[in-house]
Amino acid sequence: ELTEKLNSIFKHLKGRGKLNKKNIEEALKAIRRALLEADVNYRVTKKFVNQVKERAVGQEVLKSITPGQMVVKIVHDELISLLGQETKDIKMASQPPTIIMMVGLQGSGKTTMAGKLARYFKSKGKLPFMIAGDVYRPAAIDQLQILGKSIDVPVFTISGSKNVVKICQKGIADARRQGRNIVFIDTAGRLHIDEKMMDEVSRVKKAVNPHEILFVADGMTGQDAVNTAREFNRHLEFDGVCLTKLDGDARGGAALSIAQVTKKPIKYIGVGERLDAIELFHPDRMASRILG
Amino acid sequence: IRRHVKIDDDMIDELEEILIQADFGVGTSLKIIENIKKRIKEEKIKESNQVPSLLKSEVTKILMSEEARFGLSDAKPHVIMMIGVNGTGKTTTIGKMALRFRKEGKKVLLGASDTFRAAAIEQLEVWADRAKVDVVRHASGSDPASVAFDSLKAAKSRGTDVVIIDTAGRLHTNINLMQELKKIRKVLKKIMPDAPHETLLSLDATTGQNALQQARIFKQHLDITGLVVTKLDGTAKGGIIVAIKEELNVPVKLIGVGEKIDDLRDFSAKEFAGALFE
Ligand SMILES: Nc1nc2c(ncn2[C@@H]2O[C@H](COP(=O)(O)OP(=O)(O)OP(=O)(O)O)[C@@H](O)[C@H]2O)c(=O)[nH]1
Ligand SMILES: Nc1nc2c(ncn2[C@@H]2O[C@H](COP(=O)(O)OP(=O)(O)OP(=O)(O)O)[C@@H](O)[C@H]2O)c(=O)[nH]1
Ligand SMILES: [Mg+2]
Ligand SMILES: [Mg+2]
Repeated sequence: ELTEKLNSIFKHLKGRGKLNKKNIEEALKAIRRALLEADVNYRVTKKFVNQVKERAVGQEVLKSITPGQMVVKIVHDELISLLGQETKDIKMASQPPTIIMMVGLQGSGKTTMAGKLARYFKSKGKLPFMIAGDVYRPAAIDQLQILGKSIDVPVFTISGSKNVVKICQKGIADARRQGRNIVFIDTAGRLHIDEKMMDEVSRVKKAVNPHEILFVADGMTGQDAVNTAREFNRHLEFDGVCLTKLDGDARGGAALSIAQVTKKPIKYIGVGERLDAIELFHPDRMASRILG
Repeated sequence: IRRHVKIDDDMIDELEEILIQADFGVGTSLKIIENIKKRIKEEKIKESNQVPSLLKSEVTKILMSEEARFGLSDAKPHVIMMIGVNGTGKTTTIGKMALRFRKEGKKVLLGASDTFRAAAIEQLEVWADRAKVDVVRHASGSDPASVAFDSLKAAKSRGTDVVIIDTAGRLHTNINLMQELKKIRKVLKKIMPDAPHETLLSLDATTGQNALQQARIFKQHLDITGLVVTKLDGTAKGGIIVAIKEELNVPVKLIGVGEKIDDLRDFSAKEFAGALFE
């Protein structure tokens, strides 16, 4: 693991030495390798390692810790500052309902996350409502309806309609009529390079003006995370990110890639298939996970 | 690579960037680059425009496999079990395979052994309907192994050519769920000792290094005969399959290139290697 590797690199730098360019080169190589193996993007890693180098060179090695521990601390702090603040929950709109739109690639966990967030906000005293905006995937509407039923949250759908904009508009009007104050729009999984589908979700944004657009990404995503996040952000200017399936053993480097490339906050993480398996994002925990 | 005329450190760095960004992983990328450097020396290559073909041949070499043919055995029925992590495209791939086999004149039966996830059975039923094949299902929440058992029993009595068992997505880190898959296998073997004749692990092309760990653990528990790499119609390259082939010798048999029923292709090592530079 990284701390041990760095300790062995620095074992000849005794006592009150300083970190200099020479002894840090090997350490930077080890850090770079650790980040790439954790799925942090190649270019994001390059930039990050340079930032660490700038902070580390010339640093006094404190008596109480080893040079290796010192470098790990610099890396850890640098990661946390890039991963963003502790989550601020979704802010309620001044005029209800608060509208949240879930977007992302196929299979990333949007529908499940919509259910999780609806359940979470219901437990906080809100009146959630869900809109079945995926008119393509077989049984997607059934899936959302079953989740809704399991938490006693209404799900809006227009049977047979393929007009996603209309479904969302009618759904929000229905939510208002029923006095619901937070609405989750589930959308179909789509590729960032699919012009027609990216246009659809842009049109939904224009038509219903969501207060929050959440980009839902799979926590085990590799190098491609920068491409998808960048493109979704370019089309939609999303407000936050949800990272799913972090109950597995993926290191989750996609978190750093996405944070670095979009500068948007990671808000929630999925840690299981059940609707209660959702947590607020903690940058320090994510940093430790990425470093392995 | 085209920008450089001679082969130098910058060009080697550029190679490394291509491989790592294609999810090859650090270890595999370094190994391939060492092989390329060796060949450059041995074959006295001076022009950098020759390097892409070196890379393609090195990657193709690793990925070529005689067992990579996807087809049916003589078993009647031939049983295929589909496994993999959540959301990787198992159910959709089964729909695609079902149509392919039916078009080849085979009698196909699907087994809805994902009895856990919301609307999983309904989803498979839509695909069965689209492919015009039958599906065996129980109530949601019933025992996945009993659905698999009944599917194979029905297939035997109906003279079905191929049975495809859909299973719920699961993380390789969940021991209980890995045990559940083993139970499904055991139950199939009660009817046919050689079943399942094919166990396919689905991998999402966007998955990074964790795909290697997935393959390791699923293989350790279930003896996988092939991989299906899905969502290659996106921008992810799926390079991790090279490390998987090298370490575990599991070949990629099929790739998913879209969400429609005919978006299924046989894996071609040459095409995969060629796509690395796109
Ligand atoms: N283990 C685990 N599984 C998850 C998590 N979130 C979602 N899943 C599972 O991942 C699979 C895909 O989830 P969905 O919610 O259908 O994903 P989606 O983004 O709506 O998929 P599409 O609508 O097809 O794009 C399902 O099997 C979910 O149960 C998570 O945090 N952990
Ligand atoms: N673009 C693209 N999408 C795909 C491909 N294969 C599957 N999908 C999509 O990925 C999503 C998940 O597919 P499923 O078939 O439900 O995946 P699964 O592995 O059965 O999911 P679980 O049963 O929940 O684990 C759906 O939106 C599919 O349409 C592919 O090759 N390309
Ligand atoms: Mg969905
Ligand atoms: Mg499925």
